[in-house]
Amino acid sequence: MNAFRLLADLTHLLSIIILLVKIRTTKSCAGISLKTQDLYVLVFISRYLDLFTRPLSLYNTPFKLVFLATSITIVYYMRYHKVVKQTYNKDSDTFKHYFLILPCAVLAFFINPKFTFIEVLWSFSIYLEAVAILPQLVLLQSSSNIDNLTGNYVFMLGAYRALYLLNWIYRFFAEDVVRWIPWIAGLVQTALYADFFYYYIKSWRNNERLKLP
Amino acid sequence: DCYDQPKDEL
Repeated sequence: MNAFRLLADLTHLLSIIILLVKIRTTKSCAGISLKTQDLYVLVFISRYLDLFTRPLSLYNTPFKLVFLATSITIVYYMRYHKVVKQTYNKDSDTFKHYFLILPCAVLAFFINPKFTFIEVLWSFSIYLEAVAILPQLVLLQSSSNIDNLTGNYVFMLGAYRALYLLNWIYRFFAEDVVRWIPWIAGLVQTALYADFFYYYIKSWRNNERLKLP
Repeated sequence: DCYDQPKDEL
């Protein structure tokens, strides 16, 4: 465990809390992509299957349970809550996210640490997480005004994986740990946020509303 | 192709 890793996980947790606060307090999920949330549920389920097979960890296990519970709760709210589901931008959330699942599954089938059920699904979840934000970024581009909580949510979500990259750099030098699969997927994932980061920081610096081209 | 790595990260 190192500071980058701890900060990364807390940032990830914070992003989910921001989203839950937004949905619960404003009773609205306007600007949030349900497709991205669906993908995150898939990411967490396929990644945390080892909850039942590997020894529990005081640190990881609570986080895994919280990530699973919150991501499922968010999808539940957006699909079934009578008030919230009315505010979902169904006609703007148009990304064909099913086209993301198959390539990740095929890639995981061929590129994985070990050809076992758990490891292939773990690799699938790593690849899927890298692209899961795409529907959300596409939805933001079509949103006329992005509310602060949504902007902060996406920013934290991107920042957490960037912090994981620092954690991997640290572990490479300090513990000689090499992990190609999460490294490359994490780089792709963070790169996808690059333009969002640029506009987010620009709007924060000029103290104006966030607007994506 | 990677060796079996412990899943100690989230």
